[in-house]
Amino acid sequence: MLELRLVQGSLLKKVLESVKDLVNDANFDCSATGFSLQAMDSSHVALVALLLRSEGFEHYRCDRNLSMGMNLNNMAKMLKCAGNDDIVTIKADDGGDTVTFMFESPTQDKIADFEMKLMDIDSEHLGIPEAEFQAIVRMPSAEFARICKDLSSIGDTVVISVTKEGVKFSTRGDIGTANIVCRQNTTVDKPEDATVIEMQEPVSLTFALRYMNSFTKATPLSNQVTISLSSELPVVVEYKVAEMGYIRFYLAPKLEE
Amino acid sequence: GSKQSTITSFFSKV
Repeated sequence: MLELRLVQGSLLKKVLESVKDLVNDANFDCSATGFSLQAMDSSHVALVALLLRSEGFEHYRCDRNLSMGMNLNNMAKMLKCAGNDDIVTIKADDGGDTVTFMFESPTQDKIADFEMKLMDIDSEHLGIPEAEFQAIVRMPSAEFARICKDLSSIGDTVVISVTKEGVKFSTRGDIGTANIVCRQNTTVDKPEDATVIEMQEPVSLTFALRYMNSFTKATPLSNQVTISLSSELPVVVEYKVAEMGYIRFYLAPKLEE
Repeated sequence: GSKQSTITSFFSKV
């Protein structure tokens, strides 16, 4: 038996909106630690890892580890029916073939339940090693989204370079080139407006902008995004999910042949 | 030219 009650139901709505276009079907894993998901896009270029820790739920009951295969588009359709202020409860029986999403309005005057069919998904779970990154950039998530959107109107790939000057996002296309440099800036009124660059050594990697743009659909989840880079490793683009966890997108680089 | 790598070439199955 599984019963997870999330007062801030809008978080789950936002999570689904940020992954549904990247991944079609995925297994949600439920354990004492929390509600999690790891899945790759169909071409295995990007991987998403979500964790919502059990402590972040108002009520968290998970009698035994459960893996629930869901079509993320269908799940997003159901969660769209929840109001932004609604409390969302996820319920499932061990061995059952459905999951129920219950939506309660804050004043308890409207209660809805949506039952969705589960599916069997063969998914491979990948071990993600703890990495030492050459550079970690923390910046406003809206700024990062703007940069990815702007650059994708010029080119298909972005070169992200971190030096002591700052972080540079560059692209080139048929019509020309573009370079955007963001410098460290910690003298801001609000901490969420800061740009912080921790560099162990300079690093420069190339990525497909199409995927970066897809990751920025998680922007409503967090004011800040963290971009972690190491030579010839997938970049990690992380958005915190309130105080309860994170959504991390891994993107494999384009490498010189 | 550059070639798109895949996640599975960096992370292995567990």
